[in-house]
Order: sequence, then C-alpha cells, then structure tokens
Amino acid sequence: TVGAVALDQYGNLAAATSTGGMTNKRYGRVGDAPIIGAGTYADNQSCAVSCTGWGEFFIRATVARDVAARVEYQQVPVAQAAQATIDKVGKLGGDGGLIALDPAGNIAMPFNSEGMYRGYIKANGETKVLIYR
Amino acid sequence: NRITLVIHGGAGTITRQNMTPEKEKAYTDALNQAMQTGYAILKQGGSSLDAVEASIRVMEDSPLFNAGKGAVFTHDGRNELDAAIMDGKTLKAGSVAGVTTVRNPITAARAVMDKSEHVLLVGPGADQFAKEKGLAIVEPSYFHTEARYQQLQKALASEKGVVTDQLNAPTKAAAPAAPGKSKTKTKAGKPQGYAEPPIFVEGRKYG
Repeated sequence: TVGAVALDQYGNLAAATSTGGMTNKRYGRVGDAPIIGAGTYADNQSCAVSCTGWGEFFIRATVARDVAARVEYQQVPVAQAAQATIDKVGKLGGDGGLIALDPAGNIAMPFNSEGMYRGYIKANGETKVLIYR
Repeated sequence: NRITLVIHGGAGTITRQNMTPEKEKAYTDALNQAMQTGYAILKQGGSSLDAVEASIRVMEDSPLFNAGKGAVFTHDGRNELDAAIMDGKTLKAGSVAGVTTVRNPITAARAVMDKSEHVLLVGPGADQFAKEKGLAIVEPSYFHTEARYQQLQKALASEKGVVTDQLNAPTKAAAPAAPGKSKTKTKAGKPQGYAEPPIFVEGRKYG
C-alpha cells in the first residue's frame, strides 16, 4: 500500500491511497485503502489522512475519519490525534500506520508495526525519508 | 506559504534485519522520486489533489511497492487493485476497488471523483469506466512481478491444502481454552473445526 497527503498554497488538503491488497486474498476481499473514512480521508477543517495496515481493523475503527474527528471535535494537535487512533487500533489487535497533515502544515506519521516507508517535504524544502522505527 | 507533502510506501515487518543496503537505497530513491514529483507540482502553484495523484503514480509504477506494478497476488493468482482520493476543500472523493486492467488505479479514483456522480466503483464496472474515460489500460500481466508471485506460492504452500476461511481464522495464537472448557478434540489434539491460521504475506497482514 502507498499513500500521500498534501497541502497546497491555497490552503487545500488532499489525501490519496493505492494498494494491491493482501497476498493470497480470496472472495473479493477489500481492505481499508479504497474506503473513504477508513484508509483515506481529507477535510480542510481538520486534516488529510492516508493509512496502511491490517485492513479489517482499519475499516472497523474508521481510522482516517477517527483522526480527523479528534482534531475537529477535540481540537487536539494532529500528532496527538493520530497517535491516539493508532493506539486504539493496536488495542483492537490490528497494526499498521498512517500519515496525516493539517492545514497549518503539521505532520504525523505514527505506526505500531515494525517499520513503515515514509517521507515528507516541507515548504522550506526540508526533506526526510524514513524506513525503520 | 505552507506547501507540504507527506507520503508512505506501506507498513509491516520492515526491519534492519530483513533489509539489505541495496534494497534500502532502492526504496529511499523511489520514495524521494515520488516526493520530488509531487512537490514540484505544489511549488508551481499546483493543487494538492494533483500533487498526491502524481506522487502515488510514481509509486504505482515502481515494482517495489504493493500498488500498481508490483502488487501482491490473490489466492487465484490475480492482481486486484484498489485506490482512493479525497479533496479536503469540497469533501468530494473517488475510489476504485478490485480493478485488474487500469495501469494507475489512483487516476481511476480521480476520474470517479471528477467525472462521475459516484464515490466508489468496484470490479469489472470500474475497469469499464476507466476504459471509457480514456485512462491507460494494460493487460493484467503488466502487474506481474516474480517476487510477489513467489510470495503467493509460499503462502499457498504453507496452507498445505487446508482451505481456510482467512477472514475469521485467528491470525494471532488464540488464548488457550480455560481448563475444562476446551472443545472436543480431534485425533490430532486440535479443537473441532480448527483451521490452520492463514499466512498473510506482504508484511504478513498489511494492505
């Protein structure tokens, strides 16, 4: 699974996710990636989110929307909201990670698996690519 | 100006132990290329929607990631691809699931958002929609990579022919039954109806 979230110069957020799904899957199984609110969500009033994880748990916990709702209703920073949601999924038994970005350009990239391919570029051109915990 | 781009290439059993310097460099280069592609659009005043779509297309075209070319295989040896995109300004969204002939599923998701009144299209209908909108259509074999195909063979071999209901079989060792409560045992000492836990590959269980 791959994903991206972006903030443009007009202050608009966007989120996108693409995946090949799960090896050896059957019966037309679909994970969280294409489900809006589970693996992908964006709202200028809160944040943009793209997830990668154990799809069944990310769907049931509506992970992408959960992060945005925490920011919108609890007015907490996106990093705090994202970590709280990942912790909630972990308690359910699921694992994986997500990337999130708010209208102020604040970033969150929490995960509870062993690793996650991730990276960011900020307005000043600062670039970072990370793989391990 | 707060233009910012964040990407991910998947989560899972990614540790220093199962990584080589060559692989690490290949992934780092591919992630950088995806980021630079999207960031260039933002710097030229492009939209966040165009930026995320362009970044994802780079990763879909790379065989390194489980998306587009390099996707994992289903039990039947097919590549079924999913993608979604959402606009924070209008809350419009588009997604596709289970497509097999669209070279860039994220562009199909964008077409669903921009050129249909729907949000989610699945299966052959989604493939048909993408074709009618003039998107790049490829043979299903385009998505094949040997590494992923071998992952599937390994998963199938480890099933030892046991057909598991992979969505409900425990993927973590089930807690031992409380004494006196264990189900009737078969000869092999396994509870009645026990199914071998399936092997979730591509980082075990991750999408």
